[in-house]
Amino acid sequence: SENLESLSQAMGIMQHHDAVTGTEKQAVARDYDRMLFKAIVGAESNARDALRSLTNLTSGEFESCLDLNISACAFTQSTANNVVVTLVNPMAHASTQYVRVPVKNENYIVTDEKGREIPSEVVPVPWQVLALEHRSNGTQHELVFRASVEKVANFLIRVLPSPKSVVKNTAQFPQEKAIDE
Amino acid sequence: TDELIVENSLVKLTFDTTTGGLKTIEMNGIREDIHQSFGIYKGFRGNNGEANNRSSGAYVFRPDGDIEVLSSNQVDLTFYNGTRVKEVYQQVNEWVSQVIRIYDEVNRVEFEWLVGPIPADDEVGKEVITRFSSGIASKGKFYTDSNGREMLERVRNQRETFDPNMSEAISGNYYPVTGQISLQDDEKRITLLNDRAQGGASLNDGELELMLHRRLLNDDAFGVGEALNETQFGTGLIARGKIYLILDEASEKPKHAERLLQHELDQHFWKFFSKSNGVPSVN
Repeated sequence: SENLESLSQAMGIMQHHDAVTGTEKQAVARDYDRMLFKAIVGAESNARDALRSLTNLTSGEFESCLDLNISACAFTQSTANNVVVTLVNPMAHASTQYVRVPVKNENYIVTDEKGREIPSEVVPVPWQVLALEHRSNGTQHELVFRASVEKVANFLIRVLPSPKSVVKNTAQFPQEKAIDE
Repeated sequence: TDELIVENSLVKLTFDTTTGGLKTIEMNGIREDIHQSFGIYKGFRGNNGEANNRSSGAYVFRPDGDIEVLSSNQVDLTFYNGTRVKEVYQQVNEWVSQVIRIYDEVNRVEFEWLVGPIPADDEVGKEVITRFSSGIASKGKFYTDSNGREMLERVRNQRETFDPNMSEAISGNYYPVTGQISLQDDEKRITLLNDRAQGGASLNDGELELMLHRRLLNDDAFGVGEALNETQFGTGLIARGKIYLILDEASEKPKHAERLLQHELDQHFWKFFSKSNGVPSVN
């Protein structure tokens, strides 16, 4: 309850017009950042407890990656193991959405709870989006697959030992420049 | 060839490979010439002594002169041709780039923009926008959401209940966009959905623009007491976000698909990661 109350309070403060529009002082922006980060991390343990109860993965870490929006995830970067991604749909109706998970450039297979293979592909993140001169990032690719979720759904991302088949599926324009490079 | 065609079962995009720019979009049985560009408004720098000498700052958008369009020169273009997702990477300049993507069986176009760090070595504050230009005869009308709720009609250079002073014609036509902005004529409708609160406008018929990122060097004296100049990493911030575009037939009411998409953008799936060799089931 303490964790949820803390997140509730932080979200309440974030309704202030300065937080919505970004017209707060820089020091206040940093304080909002600190407050919201602390509240989210606290509430992650509630989510973990709930998901351990809602699934049969009783020892699951159920970690969040708060940098997914910038194509970075420490969890998938650090592990060479198979990973389960648990999707929670916060809407009041079923939804189908494409999911992007930052990964290394490996050969993966994605399966749903019934063991059925879900079509997926590994897409390179363009270098300018990675902004490598501004941050380090070991996950320079994203695994993309389509997921249909009613409320909670699990998908297993398995690393295959076989080498990735080399398919050239990028092209650069104008062509002359690509040849020069 | 001088054209790059990127298409799936629902959406077809055509790019001009000589300029690197978007040319046309086809979806929902409608084809429209849509050109996208990025531009800079220089932030006005004043002494804040009088109203007409107030600087552009956190609270107030006061461009100094007209827009400077960035993408009129060569845009570098790279195409990723996947089976489920097709992506076009556009490098506009050293600090503006974009990924345009279409997903299989998804009826929209995604623009993932990346802007920053905005250079300020020339001592000029800059406010970066993206603009979508089409041939749609919108006759000065466009629509913005009311804090995520109903769509409100906006008329260029007008207000509903009074005669406005439009001496600042650019910022005077900017409105808050927290969910979507659209325009239409009798046949076609373009809707842009954003992932964060932004300023938006339709400064010419058929055009929609959204403010993406700002870096300003003066306080506007409206209370914050400092310039909107975030330099904690030494160089200014990099901002990254998404705009979704839907081209559809005109409608008197907002489309169901647009409203549903707005919910999906705000409430996308939460992702949790665990190490496991088997896939767990939901109890």
